[in-house]
Amino acid sequence: MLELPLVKGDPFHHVMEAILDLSDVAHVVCTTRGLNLLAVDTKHLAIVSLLFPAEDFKGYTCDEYISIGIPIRDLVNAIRCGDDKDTITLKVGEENFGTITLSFVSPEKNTVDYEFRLVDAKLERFRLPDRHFLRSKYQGSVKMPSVEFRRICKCLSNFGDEYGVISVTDEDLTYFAKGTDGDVYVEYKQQEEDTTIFKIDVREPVRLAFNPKYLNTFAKVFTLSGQVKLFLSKTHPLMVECKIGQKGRIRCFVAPKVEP
Amino acid sequence: LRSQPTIKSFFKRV
Repeated sequence: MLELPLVKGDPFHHVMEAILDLSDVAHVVCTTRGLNLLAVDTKHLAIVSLLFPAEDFKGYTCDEYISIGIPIRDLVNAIRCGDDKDTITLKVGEENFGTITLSFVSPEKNTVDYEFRLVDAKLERFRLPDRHFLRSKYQGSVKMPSVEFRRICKCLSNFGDEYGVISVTDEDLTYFAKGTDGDVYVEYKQQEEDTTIFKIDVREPVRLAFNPKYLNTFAKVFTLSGQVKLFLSKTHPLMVECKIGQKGRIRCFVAPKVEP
Repeated sequence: LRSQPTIKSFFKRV
């Protein structure tokens, strides 16, 4: 049995809204310890992962291992129909396995229930990078304000949706996007005085090409947190992470474009 | 010039 309390605009809803146009199914695994959501975009170029420990989720109830495929559009449409003040609970029960119920309760105790089928998609689990992997395979990381990151992603995506480059040295971070009519460069210098807001940490310079469209989509989600951290590798996907709550986190991975 | 490996090719399946 699973009961997942949701609020319009919370991280779970936010992630679902963000990936609505990228992916059809969110794979959700719930245990007594918490929730893990994984969604791969339909072109198989990006992954978003949301980790929510039970202690960060007020009212979270799960007494067994539950692995389900949630149709993102159905869920988002239902949440959009609800009122901001409604208490929303996502339920998967033993008696109605194969379906999901989304219950909305207004402050006046009026209720609306949505019931829809779970997606029978084969759950694909990936071994996503742990700290050891990040330390050994990623040559650099950059911490920056999420609002600033979103602004850059929007700017890059507006110029060119298909081809962007991130480069980092121990002195600066640069973004580049190639558009049809022009290019855009954005450069950030490492500030020596204040490294709490913007901090570059590199073992060696890294340059990687990527598709700006995906970063722009995920950047919206990262504004749920004040800061984002980018992990850059010469051989592995670009990873962007933000912390949610006490121990939760959202991560996205964008496949690098291979340059000659 | 801009070939694109899939994201899945970078991760092992569990």
